[in-house]
Amino acid sequence: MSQRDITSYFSRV
Amino acid sequence: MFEARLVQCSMLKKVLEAIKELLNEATFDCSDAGIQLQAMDNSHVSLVSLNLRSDGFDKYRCDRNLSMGINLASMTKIMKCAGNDDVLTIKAQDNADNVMFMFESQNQEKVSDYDMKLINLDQEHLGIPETDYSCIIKMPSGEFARICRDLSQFGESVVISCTKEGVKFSAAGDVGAANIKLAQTANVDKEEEAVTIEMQEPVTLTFACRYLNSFTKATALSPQVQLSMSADVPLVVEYKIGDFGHIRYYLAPKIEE
Repeated sequence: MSQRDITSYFSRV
Repeated sequence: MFEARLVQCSMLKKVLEAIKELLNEATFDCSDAGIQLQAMDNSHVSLVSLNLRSDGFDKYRCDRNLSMGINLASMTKIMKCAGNDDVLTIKAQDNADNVMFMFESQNQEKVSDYDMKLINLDQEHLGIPETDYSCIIKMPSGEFARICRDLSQFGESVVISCTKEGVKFSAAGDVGAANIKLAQTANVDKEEEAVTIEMQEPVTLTFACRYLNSFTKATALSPQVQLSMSADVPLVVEYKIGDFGHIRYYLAPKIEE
């Protein structure tokens, strides 16, 4: 299993 | 001018406990609406979102929006100097480079003030989309903390699997395997002891134990915790904070390589 990065789900504002 | 007064300063102590394991520093954004904080942990796996509404405070004044960059270890040192029953007032001037914490004992015979330097933080802000979650689990926060603690002995990851029958937490590793199943409670005397599940579709996701355990540092803030899950999106772990608002933790799932 690999850990996803939270920034890959939410857009930068 | 910013000024916020809190009769029970224990709430802020608990908030600090709930964030200081994940974050070294954070920006407290103060506006007329209240105090907001959004920050990712160092490894960008989780995100903390705190909302304290102005109407929860005993007195609240914020003439101009103010972003206070705070070293949480420094703030912890200061908050340790406050008694749980002390009345807290936080004060800052517009564009100030420091913030003042004033603690007054209930009988007003002891008044202390601590001035703390603010820091400049260049933090990324993330937009969190509104999501209709497939499963929303509400359960006693102490039970969730216990499950996370127990399962972290067995592996680095916890699999959370939610169906309409209930929710299952599983971990496996060198010692063996562990499974904890919780069914919805049929009858409970106290609402805060209930386990409830709202399910549109069953969901199974895997998360790092370490972060879940850090989130449970918020247990003292609320008797209940809410877990919201949908396939392939971050888990939301939410603790309500009395009349103030909430703290939410978002955690990116682990996925197959």
